[in-house]
Amino acid sequence: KEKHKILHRLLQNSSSPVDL
Amino acid sequence: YSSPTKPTGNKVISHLLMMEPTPVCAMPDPTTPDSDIKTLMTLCDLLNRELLVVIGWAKHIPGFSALSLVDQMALLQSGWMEALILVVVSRSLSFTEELVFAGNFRLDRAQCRAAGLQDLYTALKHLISKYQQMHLSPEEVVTLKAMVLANSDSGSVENPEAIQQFQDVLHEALQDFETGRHPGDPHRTGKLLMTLPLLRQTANRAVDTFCRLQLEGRVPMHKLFLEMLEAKM
Repeated sequence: KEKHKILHRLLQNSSSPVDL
Repeated sequence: YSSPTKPTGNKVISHLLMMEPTPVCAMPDPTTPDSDIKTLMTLCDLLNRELLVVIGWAKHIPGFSALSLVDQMALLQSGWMEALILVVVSRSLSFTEELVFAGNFRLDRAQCRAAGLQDLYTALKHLISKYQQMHLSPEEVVTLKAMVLANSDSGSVENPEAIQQFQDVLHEALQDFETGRHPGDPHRTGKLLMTLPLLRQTANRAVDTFCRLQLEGRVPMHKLFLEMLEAKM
């Protein structure tokens, strides 16, 4: 995770789940 | 590449269409004189921003955000280039010679050759021509784009059942859409799924190309793009 910290941070920010 | 004119009849695909991001524009550095390196710099910068858009967009795919963070990362790290390739393919569908990376950034064969992107040009043209022959629709583009993340075959997923369910929802949406839109071609869903190996092969070619550019050190690359490239190495 440390190695992929930008992706990790981007995904953690304001995830809005979609439920259809 | 026609605009969707009829209701899709499928709520997953309608949602994906609604969530399609605004196209990104190329931003060539006005202080750098035109050269092959400038072309590559513009391309790498554009793809980095496009990658950021793909990551933000993935959160809107029905079911994606319900996956664990580890699995979301695994799918994106495996499938990001395939999603980017589909973005370029969809923009290039109505062009015969050029690759349309952005509305204001199109490259023809000669420009690609000069920039050392000849292999990538050939691979992309092959894929584009296949989709042109199939008259790929915007609904199919968005569904395939979601599918390449769901089907990215990452070796390090936590919950394979959840990912299978995520794939099934998209598969069912595509099948449902094709039944309504192409009733005379019962094999269309299968034909589309059978393009996925060529799409992956093209994405692998693109990854190889950018890894080579990175190793040569001629083009500065953004941290996110490098991080995602490293995940593919």
